[in-house]
Amino acid sequence: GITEAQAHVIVNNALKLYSQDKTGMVDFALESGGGSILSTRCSETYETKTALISLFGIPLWYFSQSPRVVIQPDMYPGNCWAFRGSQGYLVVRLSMEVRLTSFALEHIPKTLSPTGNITSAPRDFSVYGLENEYQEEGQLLGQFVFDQDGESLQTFPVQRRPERAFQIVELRISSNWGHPEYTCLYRFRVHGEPV
Amino acid sequence: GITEAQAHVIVNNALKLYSQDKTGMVDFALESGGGSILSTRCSETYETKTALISLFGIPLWYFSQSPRVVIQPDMYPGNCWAFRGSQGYLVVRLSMEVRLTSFALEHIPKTLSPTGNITSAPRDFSVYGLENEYQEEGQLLGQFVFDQDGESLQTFPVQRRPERAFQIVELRISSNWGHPEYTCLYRFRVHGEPV
Amino acid sequence: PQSEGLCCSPAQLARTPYLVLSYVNGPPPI
Repeated sequence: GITEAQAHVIVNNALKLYSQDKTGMVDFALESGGGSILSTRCSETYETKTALISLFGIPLWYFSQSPRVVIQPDMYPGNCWAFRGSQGYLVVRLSMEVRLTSFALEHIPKTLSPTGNITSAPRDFSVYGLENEYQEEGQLLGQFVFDQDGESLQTFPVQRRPERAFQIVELRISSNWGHPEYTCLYRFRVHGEPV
Repeated sequence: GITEAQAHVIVNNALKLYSQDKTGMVDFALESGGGSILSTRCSETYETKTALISLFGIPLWYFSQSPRVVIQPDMYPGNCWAFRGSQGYLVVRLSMEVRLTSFALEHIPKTLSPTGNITSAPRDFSVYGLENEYQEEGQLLGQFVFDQDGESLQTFPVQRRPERAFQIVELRISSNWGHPEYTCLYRFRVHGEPV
Repeated sequence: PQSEGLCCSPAQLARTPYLVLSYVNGPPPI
């Protein structure tokens, strides 16, 4: 058995880790930290023309989330980038050149989804290191599966330890969990050792 | 006594629930999830003309929070919708038609209020289900009291289980905890089972 | 009195100086 003091230590350490972006690890893709979206290649934002912004009764435009939200930490339902279909690409420039060690994908938990499911979540995906943003086929760093029955935040270590560092990574989603029209990306994180 | 492993499980489960919008329940009023503010009926935003926005030294306009913040998750002091007096109305369109089960009101804790009190918090309130946004008297789902000495987030089960589902609800505040000029609403949540 | 609140039309939001967001074509992608 543990003492009350030990319990307090456990709780405080858990809260401390949680407050450190839940992982205590640098996310080199984070926009506020210097990351940026370079391209979505040929994937297109799923435009639903559903969120109408008006002022004084005059309709102004339809709002939809841009790919930038994938490197922003807001995880509330709807704050995701939706691309048409189940195949999408995201080219991200990291805040610095990094020897990549792991990636993370995050999605809302099923409990918070109004539909009760997360069929729009990505399923099979791969990550490539690019030498420059125009490179068509970069170095494959791993092929992974985001598990819809797993944790909200899932981390994946690189499968092939790259010999070089990269400042540009490409996230390729190749399937989702069943949504026929779009796939939603909430957050993608990149971890590693800075050069 | 409990073991260290059991303590870790307790803490991790608590953090998991906390990370799920604190409740692990869908909030059908949440704006990013598809909820929207339809109307404030006769209540008016309390305009203090206190937050002045300027550019290059040129004053542009006075900023005040719109009713939309009541269905947004930011809970920092000041991020509330203030209406004049202590009687206010908010008509909310949910993200879908829902068999309503409970509602929640959230206010900043006294510990974070610069004044040391939360007299601007709502006190007596009621919630109605509306068939359409023009309906004047909807179906009363319950009359409740937000306790200024209670938790920051208070959840209230519906008092009369409605036979039908609703997509529009009306929140009516009829008193506050003493502030003579305005009442502040931080967040209103709506829970239930989607149809 | 509660009925005081019924004197205004629901279009009141249109006269406020805020950007109004309304969902017109179903829910957003989630």
